[in-house]
Amino acid sequence: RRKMAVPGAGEHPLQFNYSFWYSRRTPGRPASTQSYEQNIKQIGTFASVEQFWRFYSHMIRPGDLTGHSDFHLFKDGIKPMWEDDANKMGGKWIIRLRKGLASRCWENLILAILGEQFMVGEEICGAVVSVRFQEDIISIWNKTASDQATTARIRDTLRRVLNLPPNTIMEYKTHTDSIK
Amino acid sequence: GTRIIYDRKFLLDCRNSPLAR
Repeated sequence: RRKMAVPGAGEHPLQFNYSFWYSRRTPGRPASTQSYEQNIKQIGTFASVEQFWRFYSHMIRPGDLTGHSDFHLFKDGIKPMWEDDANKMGGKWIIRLRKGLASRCWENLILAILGEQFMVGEEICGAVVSVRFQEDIISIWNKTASDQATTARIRDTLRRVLNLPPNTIMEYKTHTDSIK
Repeated sequence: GTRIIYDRKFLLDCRNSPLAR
């Protein structure tokens, strides 16, 4: 069993513990659930601001990744998969980014999550940055897709913390729609 | 209970702490 992460002496605790994950699609293969789970690797878990920086400072910036890759930041105990109990009734806000914006947007997004800027109780599950050929995609996942007050608040906070142009298109998708 | 809230600037400042290395 994995040891639980705890803040060290003098460190600033986070409201929740989180894990970073990394996944990379093997070119040409269909993404079945099994291969998705096999392709996703947990990088590490952290409980404090300082522990977060120790991981993050050594990670490649999303804008420097090549190929079909994703970084995931999820609360400890939640797998970055639709099938996880915390996610199965949930959904995600999706923002498509032109190339060159992913690194800055991803950093602003995860700092807002870790700092509890969304003010939606326990609703946030995690976030993903997906590096693709022509554009990059960031998404933030929450527990209850049917809770419109929560999803609206997440959308408004996203606009503020990402400092997005007013015409940026944001799309909400429930995970059950994504499975279909 | 209380929530532990940090703004972006505070989190970025923590990056320079020796504990963050």
